[in-house]
Amino acid sequence: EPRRIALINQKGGVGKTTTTVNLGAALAASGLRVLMIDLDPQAHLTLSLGIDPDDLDLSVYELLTETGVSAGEVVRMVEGSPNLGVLPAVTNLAGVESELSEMVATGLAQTILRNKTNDLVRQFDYVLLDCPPSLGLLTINGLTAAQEIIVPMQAHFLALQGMGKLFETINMIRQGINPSLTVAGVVLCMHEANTILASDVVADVEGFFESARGTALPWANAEVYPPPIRRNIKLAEAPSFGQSVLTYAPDSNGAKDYARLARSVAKAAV
Amino acid sequence: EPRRIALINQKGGVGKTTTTVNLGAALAASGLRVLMIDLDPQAHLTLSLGIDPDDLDLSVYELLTETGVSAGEVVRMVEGSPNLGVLPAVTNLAGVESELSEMVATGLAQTILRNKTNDLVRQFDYVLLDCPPSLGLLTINGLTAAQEIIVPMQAHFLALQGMGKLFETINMIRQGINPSLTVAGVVLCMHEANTILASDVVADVEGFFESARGTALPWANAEVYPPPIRRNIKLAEAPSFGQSVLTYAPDSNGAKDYARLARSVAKAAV
Ligand SMILES: Nc1ncnc2c1ncn2[C@@H]1O[C@H](COP(=O)(O)OP(=O)(O)OP(=O)(O)O)[C@@H](O)[C@H]1O
Ligand SMILES: Nc1ncnc2c1ncn2[C@@H]1O[C@H](COP(=O)(O)OP(=O)(O)OP(=O)(O)O)[C@@H](O)[C@H]1O
Ligand SMILES: [Mg+2]
Ligand SMILES: [Mg+2]
Repeated sequence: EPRRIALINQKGGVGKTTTTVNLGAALAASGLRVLMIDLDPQAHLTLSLGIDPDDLDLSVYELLTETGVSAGEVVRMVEGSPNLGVLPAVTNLAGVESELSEMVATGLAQTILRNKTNDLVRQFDYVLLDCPPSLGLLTINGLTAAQEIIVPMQAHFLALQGMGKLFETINMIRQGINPSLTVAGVVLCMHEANTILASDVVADVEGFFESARGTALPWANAEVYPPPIRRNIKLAEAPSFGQSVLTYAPDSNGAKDYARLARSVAKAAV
Repeated sequence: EPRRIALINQKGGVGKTTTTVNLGAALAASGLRVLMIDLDPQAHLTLSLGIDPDDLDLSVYELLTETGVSAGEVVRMVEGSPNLGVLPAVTNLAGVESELSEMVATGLAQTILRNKTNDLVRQFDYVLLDCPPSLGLLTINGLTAAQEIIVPMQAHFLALQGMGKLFETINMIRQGINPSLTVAGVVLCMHEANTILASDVVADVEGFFESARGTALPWANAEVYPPPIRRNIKLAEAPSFGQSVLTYAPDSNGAKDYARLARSVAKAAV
């Protein structure tokens, strides 16, 4: 049974895709088999792995909208990384919400991804789902196909504002379609460690998790994963070469931080 | 007749709100009357001005959905800034897309904001519309209520990927609902000036604009505005105090960069 983790934050540009690629690559480098799923019509995860969405005949879009398509037909191994597979996205994913709208009431539209990937995921140790910056149907599919959530975030004031709404949605999903959903933790991205703002925001988040300990809330056992991921230009450059930072710049702070993060995440396995 | 400028980029977290607040404050500081309009259900512009969206009886939401509500009733002056007004947002704005769906075919849903603000905007020299990270109905209202577009962006690889789609939408709007729409330019946000990545991306954007010179394309006269806005923690802290960086940290690089940007933008007035 693999660990299935959705990378979620409805705020844009906080590091969801960067964390999916590099946490995934770091886990794979340690010998684990990792499947990454791109649920974003922007297809940034797909692009970051050197795949051109315009060249794809089979993607998450066909998987969600065509009953005959199986996950085994869609999955691709990442070049040069034996333990790393991906279900890639295409821009047509943007249309999925309207196409599946009639299946929402029955709960079918929300669980297609889970149902379609149940077999494939057994070939992996970790499944990482990269979600778009919204709480719409694609993210909901991510939330129902996962058992755990990691929230990448920037330790900024406006980031805290969105957390309330995000956690409200997670709580609703847990009471509704996915009772096994928990929040594993937060990854601090693009972190500026020696600023008052960052330490204030981190203290807020840690306090929020502390006050949930011993309750039945989905984040009762959540943590702020060490280490924070420092700002590092190599992390922004790697996607333009279609590589993770681990292969693009193995000695960089970006590679080191994500390698350490992978150990924290793996250690926290329930 | 005021200059009406929409701050647009469907990629999240690139600096749209930060640019709206601080460009607006800098223009106002130079004596111009500036109206800012928050079109984002996240209400980050509203929060950044020290306004609590949960306390609002009248907002852009009521303006768009209730025929009897006028912009004059919704507008608020920003505390301590005589030339600065705002039409604030609330989280209910997220529901506007479904509420107005029946009016989309006639083009009415897309132009409500323009029609409702035509009178009020004459009291201002500049109108800045802060749009959400999407190309949905709220952004479309921003694009039809504006005559010019400024695209805040980060000089990163994935940022370029989204530009194509964004400009395609702008071109469609210009051929459809708003023939007077032009792209005034790009603001480089969170800029890391001495990196190869940044200079490559900036060169790409400048080349894209160059090749449009003398054509009828909406970006035929677009420029990359000087100066790039450097990363500066003061810009991230100011919202938590409900102030622009110009009042919060007037000697910071953030304040200086946005003051210079305001001069570039004002000079480029058609
Ligand atoms: N630690 C870092 N240092 C430098 N750049 C980073 C870092 N983390 C992410 N970036 C860059 O910041 C930008 C936003 O990151 P990313 O695309 O991962 O965020 P996201 O949350 O997935 O965005 P979206 O909401 O659009 O899906 C990208 O250009 C990425 O390369
Ligand atoms: N030059 C800068 N230096 C430091 N921090 C910045 C800078 N510009 C923006 N930020 C911070 O980066 C984050 C994202 O910026 P902002 O909210 O303005 O982007 P946005 O494009 O409006 O996002 P959204 O797509 O969610 O509306 C915010 O926390 C903001 O305070
Ligand atoms: Mg992403
Ligand atoms: Mg914003």
